[in-house]
Amino acid sequence: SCQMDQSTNEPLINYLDLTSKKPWQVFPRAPIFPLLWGATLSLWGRDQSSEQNSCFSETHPVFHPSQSSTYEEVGNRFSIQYGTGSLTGIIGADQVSVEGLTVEGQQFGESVKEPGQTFVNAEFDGILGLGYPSLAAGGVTPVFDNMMAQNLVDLPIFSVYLSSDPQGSSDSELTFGGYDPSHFSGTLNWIPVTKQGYWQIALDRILVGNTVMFCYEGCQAIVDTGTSLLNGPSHKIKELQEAIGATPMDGEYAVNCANLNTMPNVTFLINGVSYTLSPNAYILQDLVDGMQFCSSGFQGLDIPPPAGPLWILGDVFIRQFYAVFDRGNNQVGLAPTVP
Amino acid sequence: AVHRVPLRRHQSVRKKLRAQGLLSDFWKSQNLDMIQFTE
Repeated sequence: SCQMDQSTNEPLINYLDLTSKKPWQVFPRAPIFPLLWGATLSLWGRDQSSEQNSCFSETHPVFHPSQSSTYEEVGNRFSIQYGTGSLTGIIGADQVSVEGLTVEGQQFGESVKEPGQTFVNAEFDGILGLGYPSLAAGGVTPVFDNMMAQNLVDLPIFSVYLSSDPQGSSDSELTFGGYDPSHFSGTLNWIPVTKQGYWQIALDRILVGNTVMFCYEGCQAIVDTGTSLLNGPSHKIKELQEAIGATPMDGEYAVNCANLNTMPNVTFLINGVSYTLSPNAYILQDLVDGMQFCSSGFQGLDIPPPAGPLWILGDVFIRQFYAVFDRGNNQVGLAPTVP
Repeated sequence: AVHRVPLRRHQSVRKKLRAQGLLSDFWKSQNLDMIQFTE
């Protein structure tokens, strides 16, 4: 009876680079930590599952519907397909509390079966979707839509600030009900949403150095906190990797860290405004065996028509540009992040 | 009035696998060739 989505089999591995999590509580259990992604609200674990991976409860809190007086089982089945794993489950409803904001009757997916290791290894315990309702698995109403409907927020706006601090101990923030001017400089540039699913916008041009290299006649992109890197069509990204001097190394594209100062900027022209990423912004630096390792923040991902092709301005981009998501006027606001 | 939700940054799974020298094995186990995939 489970409706499996057969539309795509692209290897979706974005969770590999996930670094941002937030506390989230479904009454009355302990906090769990979801990933912000798409428009699904899903919990990985449910206690009634006999099919659940035995490693699961060791790495994730298990959800106990029977312990909640406010829980209601809706019963619809849902399925989410990932390239390296999948999950199926049922829809339930309960209070969902995020930092003191309590949403009543929030429907969410409770995972019953998770083949493979994808969601066992992943540190996050669920997904808190921030997209439009059309994107929601199982047809549930997303959390922020319920926040708006229940008048929990003054403005139909949420914002994301991702700190560039590589240690990440400080102050990244999701803001419901508005935005915080202290997190960006100058004024927000508002960009109309072109398709209400993901937060999709139009790109005018993409430049490498001072040369227009991609998107000559305009193209489409999504601003997506659930994507860690900056993705684009695979053949374009291959050209881009070559343009910045990245070469294959152990299955991923990397650069010589000593070359950061000579690598080109990559600029996205959006609604007439330039958004420039320096090499320090689009190269991910890491220590491997005490040696500095510099991997490319660009990744090829082909999204077939009619949804694609799409560029995905993920965390690599949002770390540099504070992002405001305005459901009232269906627009995205961007401005340079204050470090 | 805005509601602030602090976000915590964790070491990514990719970094952990890379640090343990297991990233190549991961691509193989998942039948993924990220270089080929990108191409």
